[in-house]
Amino acid sequence: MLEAKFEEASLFKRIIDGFKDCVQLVNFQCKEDGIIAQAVDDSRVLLVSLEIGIEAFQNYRCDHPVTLGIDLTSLSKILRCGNNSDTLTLIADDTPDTVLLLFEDTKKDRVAEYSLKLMDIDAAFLKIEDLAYDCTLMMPSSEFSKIVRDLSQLSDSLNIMITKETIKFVADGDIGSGSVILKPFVNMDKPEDSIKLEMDQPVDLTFGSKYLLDIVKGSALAEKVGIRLSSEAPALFQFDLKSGYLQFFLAPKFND
Amino acid sequence: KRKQSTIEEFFGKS
Repeated sequence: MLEAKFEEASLFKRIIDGFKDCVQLVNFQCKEDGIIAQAVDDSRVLLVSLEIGIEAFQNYRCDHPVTLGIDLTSLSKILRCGNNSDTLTLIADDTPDTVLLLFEDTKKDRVAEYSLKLMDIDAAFLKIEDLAYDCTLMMPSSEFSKIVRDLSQLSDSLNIMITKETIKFVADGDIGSGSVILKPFVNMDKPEDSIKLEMDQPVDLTFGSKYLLDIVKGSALAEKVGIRLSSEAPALFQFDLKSGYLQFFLAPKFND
Repeated sequence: KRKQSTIEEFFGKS
């Protein structure tokens, strides 16, 4: 039996909104220590990995591991039916055909109950190696989001270059080119505005703009985004939850 | 010209 209660439905909505546009069919594996999910987009370029730890829930109980195969388009329809401030409880039995979504407005004694049919999704779980990264960057997610949205207008590729003290985003396309240069800094009054950079090796990487546009949809989940780059592995973009994270692994473009 | 790589080139199936 799974019973997972979010204090606010808005949290689960933001999690699902953070990746529903790049993957559609997702297996959510529910275990006693929380819920994990993994999915690769149709072009096999972007891997989404989600972990929701127990602390992210108001109540969590899962005495038997259960996999919920969910079509995110259908789930989103149901999530839109609940109010953001409602509590949301996911309920499933040990061999479920459906998952129950229970929205409760405790102030009004209003209860809304929806049942979502589950799917048998044949998707291999990829083994993500612990990678060594050349650069680790932490910056405000809103700022990263703006840079990606601005520069992706110019080109279908976006270049990220990091040298000792400079982070440079570049787009070079048919109508022109653009670049944004950032330097690491610490904002004492608003630490969340700080930009932190740890660099072992400089990197010069190119990514597809359309995938970065998908990734920045995770920005609603966290004020900061962690970006880890390596010359020889997919980049990791991470949005932290109170307990757990939403990660995107993005395969780079290489010189042919 | 740059070629898009895929996730599976880096991560194996478990």
